[in-house]
Amino acid sequence: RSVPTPADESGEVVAWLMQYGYLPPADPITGQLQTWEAVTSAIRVMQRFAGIPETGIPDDATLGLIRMPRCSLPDVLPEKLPERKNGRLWRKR
Amino acid sequence: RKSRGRRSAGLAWTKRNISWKVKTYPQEAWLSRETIRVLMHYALKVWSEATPLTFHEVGGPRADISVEFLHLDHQDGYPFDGPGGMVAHAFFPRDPQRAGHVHFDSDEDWTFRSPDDYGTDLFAVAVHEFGHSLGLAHSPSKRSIMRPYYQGPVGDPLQYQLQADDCVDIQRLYGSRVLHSTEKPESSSLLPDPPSLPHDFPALRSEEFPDRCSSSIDAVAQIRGETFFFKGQYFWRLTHGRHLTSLRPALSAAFWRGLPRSLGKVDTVYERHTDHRILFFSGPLYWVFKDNGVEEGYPRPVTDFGLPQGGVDAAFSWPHDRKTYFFKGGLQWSYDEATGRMDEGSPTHTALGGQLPTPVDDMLSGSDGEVYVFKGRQYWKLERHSLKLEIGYPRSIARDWLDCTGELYPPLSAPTSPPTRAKLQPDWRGPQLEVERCVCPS
Repeated sequence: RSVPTPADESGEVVAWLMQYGYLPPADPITGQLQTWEAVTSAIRVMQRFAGIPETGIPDDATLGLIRMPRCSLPDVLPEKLPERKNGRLWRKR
Repeated sequence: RKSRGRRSAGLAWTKRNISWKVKTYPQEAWLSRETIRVLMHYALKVWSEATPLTFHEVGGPRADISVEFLHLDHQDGYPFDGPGGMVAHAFFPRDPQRAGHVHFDSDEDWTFRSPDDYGTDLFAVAVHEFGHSLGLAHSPSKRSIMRPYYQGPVGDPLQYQLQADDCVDIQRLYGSRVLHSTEKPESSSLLPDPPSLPHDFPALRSEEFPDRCSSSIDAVAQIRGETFFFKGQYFWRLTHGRHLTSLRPALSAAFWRGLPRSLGKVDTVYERHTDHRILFFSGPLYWVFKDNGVEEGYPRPVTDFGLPQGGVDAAFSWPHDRKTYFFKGGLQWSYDEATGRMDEGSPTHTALGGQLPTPVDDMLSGSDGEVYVFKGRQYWKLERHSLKLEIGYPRSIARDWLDCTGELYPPLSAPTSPPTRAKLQPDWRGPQLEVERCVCPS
């Protein structure tokens, strides 16, 4: 099993990443936690979009942006969510 | 053409004249209602300066863009969070329920001309949000007004101009104002600017020029990638992206220097592929233009080409075989531009005979070799190499090429007596303005 994201440490970051489209919303059916790998790559995408160093961790520059006033529309517009067959997530290559 | 249809259904407004209103104001605010409305006016003006869009404020309940100052959760899926954090949002034109809705967090300290570190500059955020209302998403560019993070005031609303990135993005959706206005064309346009009209030139009166939504067309040409539709003494011009540069036609003789002012109509026009000269034919004469100035020694008789003295109905220069085809009644000639001679055996009975009504008004070869045939207010498309008629034609010239989206007068199928001009001229001023109070924003 993948290591669950230590929610107490970065609940704010994960919520922010989901709010602005960098992470898919948590799965309401399975309640599956976001894996840390997914959070790390989402942070990288957010850092790239913001034009700051892509460290993959919620460093000061990243937290500074996360706490900055902003427009509430997502940065990553919701695309067609990957299809779901017999409970497994199928991602298009 | 199809993409245009898709565009209007998706990312952009199909109309150009967009109404707006401020529906609700923040309860306690530093800024007066008048100031808020003026700032909204200028924030919209920023986008109208880069596009053919125009915005007008309405007092009634219905507006395309409606601005509201709202509190915490206001049931649109994007709850606010008090001071800081999320400050505003707006919905895209493609959003079926919420298109045009623009929401500002009423818990923010909205400011105007305040120090950078105090409050949230309403004008800067409004420009951003109206960018969404017109179809723009967030941008990673640090200079862009569409960057999602609030970066402080953007200076004086009277001076503010969009960054280049934002101009490019919004013009990708709506075209540029310069190409759609009757103001001077941009210096970058391939054809030089038209000369100023001589003082004795008859002034353009609206009742004089033809209505593009109800007229047939005399001639059509693709010149330097732009499409020109000629009618009487006037022409309409479409950009490379096939956007009409102006709803009002331009006077041919004012732009094509050397074309006689008295010329009632043009039979056909084409750009010669060998040297990119532009040839105009009218009755027994033809003119050769280098860019938009006539060459020395013209007009000359069309018999130079071996054509009949009476002139031609239509012509097109086909990049596919580098020949030019002339049409008159049921006959066609093929002319070899390279050798400057008519092909052996010309004229022949036109191949169009069985497929299309002859005589045609004009023909046009598109940039990738397809051929369009125009007659009356309709046009047909011929397949690239076979010149076979494509299915789904005829179609309306006015609707597909000249931006006439409303009801066409008279309807294409039922030929009726030409309606009066008043009926023809659509009312571009938009819905009746119910005025509660006027504020002079500048």
